[in-house]
Amino acid sequence: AKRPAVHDEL
Amino acid sequence: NLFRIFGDLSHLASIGILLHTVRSTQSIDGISFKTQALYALVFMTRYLDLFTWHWVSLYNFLMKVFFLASSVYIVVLLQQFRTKNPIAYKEMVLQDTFKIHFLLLGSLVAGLCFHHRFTLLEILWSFSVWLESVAILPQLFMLSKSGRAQSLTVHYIFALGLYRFLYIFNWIWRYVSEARVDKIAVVAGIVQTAMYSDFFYIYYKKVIRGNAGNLP
Repeated sequence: AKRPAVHDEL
Repeated sequence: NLFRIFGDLSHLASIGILLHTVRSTQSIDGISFKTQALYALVFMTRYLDLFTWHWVSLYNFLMKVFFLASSVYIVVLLQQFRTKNPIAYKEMVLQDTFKIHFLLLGSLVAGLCFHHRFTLLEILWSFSVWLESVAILPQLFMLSKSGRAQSLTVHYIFALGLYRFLYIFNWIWRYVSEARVDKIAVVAGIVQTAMYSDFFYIYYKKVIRGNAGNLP
């Protein structure tokens, strides 16, 4: 599983 | 995905319930100022990327602005009771006795230990995630101490807990469909949902089954 590059959640 | 949308809507609803009730009844009975101040700090430290041109989407931008503005507005609104209704304000302060410096210190340590990158923004982001996971504790502590809950507080906490609960399904969804996982958010999110589990049980007994009575 890849780690998120940007925080796209709130 | 739907879990995420309904999670965010539930989060919006919790703020709406709080704002509407405080403004229309002019009462702050049962609300923890400390929890609200912690949420304001959570959003202030998490959404600093608003100022770094890190564009995600219009939805993301508008929600961030809303959560940031509403959390600060709630703190200001509660502070106005200091002069507007000093008796009610004093009553709240006397009940709001949870020691939050442990939460702040613990979140800071967790933020320094677990983060995606060792930069100021990323450490503050991680701090905010850990702090959000425990920010409801002063409110739950107040609720359990008073032994009775205003329907406002109960619905507010329920909507907030539902938001966290739905986010867990959102992460499962994203793990399956995008192979994406944010370990920090997931672990902190599970911790946070666990904080609400006792409350959900009480809510189920009290509201859904209609058992009036005191909270344990």
